[in-house]
Amino acid sequence: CCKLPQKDEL
Amino acid sequence: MNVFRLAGDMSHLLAIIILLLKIWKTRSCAGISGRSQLLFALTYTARYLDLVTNWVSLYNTVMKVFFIATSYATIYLMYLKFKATYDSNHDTFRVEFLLLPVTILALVLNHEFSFMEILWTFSIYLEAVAILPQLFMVSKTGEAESITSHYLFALGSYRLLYIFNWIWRYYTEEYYDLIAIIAGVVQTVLYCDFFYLYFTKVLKGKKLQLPA
Repeated sequence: CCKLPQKDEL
Repeated sequence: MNVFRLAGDMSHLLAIIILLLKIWKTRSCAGISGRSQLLFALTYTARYLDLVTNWVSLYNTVMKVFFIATSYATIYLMYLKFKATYDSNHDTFRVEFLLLPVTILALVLNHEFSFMEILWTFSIYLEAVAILPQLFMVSKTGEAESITSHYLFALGSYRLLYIFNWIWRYYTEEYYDLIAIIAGVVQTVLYCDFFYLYFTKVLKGKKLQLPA
């Protein structure tokens, strides 16, 4: 299914 | 990156610098909850393990390394170097009451049942409540030094600014992460009482003292 979005926050 | 996100990160950075400077300059960690600091170290360790798997930017990496390193430096100062000044009698919040529910919640409410994702979720939930031992300590002693209040204000503002960042990102990128948003709102709400006291007392030059 759907790939999680990249985590770019701290 | 938007202005709210950057301001949030800077506020977080400032909080940590204030705390370290306070401990270093006064050679004392009186009034600081070691238990909250241990929870923060656990938070950053669990969340930033992706340093080795996920490259975002130099900014991202530097900040992550800074947050992990300073959280352990704080623990070193509190539990080793300035241990004699650590107010453990007043630092009695039972952290298992936070760790257990947070662990269960992370295992149940997550985006994906994978090792890294559960660690990330755990860290988000844990961060939301990690300040409770510190707030408990302030309420137990009924007061906080001004410098400790400034630290708490900067730390509380950080997640509040992130909420504005999430609103911004929702409208500009259609990006949102419900787990981060709900935990971030909870985290900010926990500071409300403190924010009120900060504005009504500390900023008017008075010491933060709770009514008896």
